[in-house]
Amino acid sequence: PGTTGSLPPTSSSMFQSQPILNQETLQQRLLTLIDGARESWTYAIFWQSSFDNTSGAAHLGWGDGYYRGEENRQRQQTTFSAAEQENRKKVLRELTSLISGSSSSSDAVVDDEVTDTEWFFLVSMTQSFTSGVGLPGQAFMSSIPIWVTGSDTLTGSGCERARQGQVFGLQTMVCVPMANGVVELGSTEPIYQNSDLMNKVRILFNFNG
Amino acid sequence: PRGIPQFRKVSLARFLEKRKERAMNA
Repeated sequence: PGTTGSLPPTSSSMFQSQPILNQETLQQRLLTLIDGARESWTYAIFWQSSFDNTSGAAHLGWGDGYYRGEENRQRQQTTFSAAEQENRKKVLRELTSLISGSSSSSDAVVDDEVTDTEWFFLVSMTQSFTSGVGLPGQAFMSSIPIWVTGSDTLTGSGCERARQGQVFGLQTMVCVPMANGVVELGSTEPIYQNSDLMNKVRILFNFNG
Repeated sequence: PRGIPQFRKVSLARFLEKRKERAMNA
């Protein structure tokens, strides 16, 4: 997906199933990774790899994600229009209704502004990457971590996901390849490469013991 | 919900719940 447009929440074609790792375990690992970090990460996603026998290519799809939010939510300003904000709220209302069965428009979940990074995280749930394509796909194919810091660097990376991340307010994106997928982290703060985080990812997401 | 595999449903439900918590604590 190459646009910043709306999220198709109920499109079954966007939600193809795939083999999954234990989701509770994944969530706990993602939470441990960024809640315990000294840096301020906005979200963490585990992109899970699967192999397509037909095309012979590896794919990365949504495994699980943890959205922590920004340190100072009030500081967050959207560059998008009021119409875009209404669209986000509408989608969130529909998703809330689908998940909980409640369609109350006064629900606190939908009353609040949907921030740019929340939207980026939500849209990520609909995305997948072929090995070698996109930031997670490039990291997975090369087995080399990718660490991009700075708005200009994200824009100039030539990667659509990085460009999207920058548009939605991110200043740092990191993709660390593992045997079963890729761990992606994003932040609205500029965070520079450090080996502590890499080591933590490798320990937490080494599913082969 | 129909059309959304369980693992995304779980992620989504968790995201919405946390969002509600953040809104109530703001």
